[in-house]
Parts: sequence; structure tokens; C-alpha cells
Amino acid sequence: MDILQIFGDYIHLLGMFILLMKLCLTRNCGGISGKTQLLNAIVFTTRYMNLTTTYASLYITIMKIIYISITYCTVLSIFLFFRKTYDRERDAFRMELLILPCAVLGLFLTEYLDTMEVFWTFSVFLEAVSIVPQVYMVSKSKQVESTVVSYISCLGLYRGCYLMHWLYTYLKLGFFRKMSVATGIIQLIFYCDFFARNLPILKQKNNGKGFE
Amino acid sequence: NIISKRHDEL
Repeated sequence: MDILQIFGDYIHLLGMFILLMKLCLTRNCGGISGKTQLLNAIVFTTRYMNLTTTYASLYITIMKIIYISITYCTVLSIFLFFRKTYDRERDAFRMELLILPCAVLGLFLTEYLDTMEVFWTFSVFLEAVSIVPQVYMVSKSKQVESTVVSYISCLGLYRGCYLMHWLYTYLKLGFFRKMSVATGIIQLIFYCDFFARNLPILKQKNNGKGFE
Repeated sequence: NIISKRHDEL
């Protein structure tokens, strides 16, 4: 484990925490895509199914439990506690368009035909595209919450750290997982695309206009 | 091996 990975994990955690805090403090989930959070919940559930069977370290086990808990709390906040403020109309991206292709890719591109491995591969692909409903929602409403900007910035940093971590591992140990690196790059491109697309809105915000 | 290495990641 290197510092890049740990920094990435904490930044990821920070992003999820900012989102959950925003939901709990404002009791409002306007502008936040419930579908992206639901996809994240699926990602963590499928990836960490080996939580009880495979033990790596105390750090990993605790972080997995925290990740799953925060994501489930976020999903519950959006779909149960504060569902009255959930913008169903604008969160219109069809999740099955992401889940089904990822399931097919997971099944066919898995390196080892083993249940946990297929689930892992599926989760890696789904994680790469899980931000799509959020990006779609922002582009549909033409408004972007500052929380969403912070959240996506954290996720982008997290992915960047992990990519550097994989590069470091490759240089040091001489191997890398193609699947992780390829999907990691795709994921990072989605985040960059979000910022590139919303640059005009973000600039406006900096000038103090149209802050949502 | 690579699989066990992957368990060290989140």
C-alpha cells in the first residue's frame, strides 16, 4: 500500500461524506442524482461481497464497511427520508442502459471464471459509468449544485491518485491489471467531461451569479 | 499474485 492509494481512498471518502452531509444538513436532495447513488450502492455491494470471506487488512475491511454504510445512507436519504425533494423528472437516465452492458462485459471480460471475479469485473465497469445519470441530470436541468461539483472533484482526484498508484505499482512490481487501468481512465474522462461541459455554468458561479 | 494484490484495494 502506498501513500497515493491511501490519499485516494480518503479523498473518495471525503466526496461521499460531503454529499451525505449536504443531504442531512439541508434535508434536500435537489440536483443530486439518486440513480448515480443507487449505481454506487450496486458497485460497492457487488465488489465487497467477499468482505466476510477474504481478509486483506484491518484498514481495507474498515474502509469497505464505511464505504458501504455511507452509500446506503445516501441512497436511503434520497429515496426514503427526503424523497419529497428528489427530482425524479430530471433524474431520467435509464439505469438499465448502464447495468446490462456492464453485466455482459463483466461476464465476458472476466479474467477468471469465478463468481466473485465476475462480480468484481462488473463492479469495475459499473463504477466507471456510474456518474453518467448525474452528468445527464445536470445537463438536463442546466443547473449544478456546488455540492455536486465538490463531489465530482473529489472522485476525479481519487481516480487520479489510483491511476498514479497503479503506475507506481507497475514500475515497482512490474504488473498492472489492464481492466482496472482501462476503466479508471474511462472514469476519469467522464469526470473531465463533466467539468468541460459545465465550464460556462461554473464560471458564472465564480462571478457570484446563479449559485444554486 | 495479481488477484491477491487486488484485495489490497478498495
